[in-house]
Amino acid sequence: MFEARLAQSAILKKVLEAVKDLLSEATFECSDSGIMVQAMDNAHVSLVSLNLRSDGFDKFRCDRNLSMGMNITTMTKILRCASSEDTVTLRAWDNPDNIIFIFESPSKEKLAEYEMKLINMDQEHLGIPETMYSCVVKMPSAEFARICKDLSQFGEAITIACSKEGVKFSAAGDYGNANIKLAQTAEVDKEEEAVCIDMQEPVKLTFACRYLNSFVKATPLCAQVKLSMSADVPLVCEYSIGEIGHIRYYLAPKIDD
Amino acid sequence: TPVQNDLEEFYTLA
Repeated sequence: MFEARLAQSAILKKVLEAVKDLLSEATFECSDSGIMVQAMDNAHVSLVSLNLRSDGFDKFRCDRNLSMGMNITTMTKILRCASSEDTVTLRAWDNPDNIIFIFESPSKEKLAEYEMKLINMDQEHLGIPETMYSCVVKMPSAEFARICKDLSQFGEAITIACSKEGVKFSAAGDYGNANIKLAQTAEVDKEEEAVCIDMQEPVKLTFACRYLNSFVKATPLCAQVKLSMSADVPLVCEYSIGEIGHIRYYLAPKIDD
Repeated sequence: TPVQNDLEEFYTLA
């Protein structure tokens, strides 16, 4: 049997909103250690890696490892039926055809059950090696979302250039160009407002706005985002999910032809 | 115009 309970469905609601633009379906790998998802978008340009540790759940039981293929569109619809304060329980039996989502109101007066059919999926796992990145930028997630949105008006791609002076985001198109520079913050009252740059070597990479604008749907999950970059390798854009885990997005850079 | 890379050019299928 598999059963995982979160005291508040808000986290799971936000996770679904953060992946639904990129993934229409995905396999949820459930084991003693928690729930993991690794899936590429249809174009194989980006990858979502989600990790929810079992100790972050209020209750977690997984008698045997399960791979459950889920339709993300349907799952998003189901999670939208939960209030943020509702308790959410995911339940499946061994060799399941279905997964059950149970939402219980804080007063326990309302109990809703939604059953979703599982789908058979071909697993395509990418092996991602541990990488030391030339630049790691930590910055407010809302600021990153704002920059992606603002620069998307100027072109289809955003160039991120990181040096010891700071990080520069730029976009250019037929009607003009724009650039936004962020310096490392000297002193901040609140850690979540800091811009922190850890640079070994300067990096300049270009990425499609479309995907970055999908990644920033994770902004409600965490006040800070971590961008890891090295020359000629995919960007890693990471958001922590409270004390329970993280979501990482990988995005292949654009190259000059 | 820069060309979009594919993720599978960087990581291998496991």
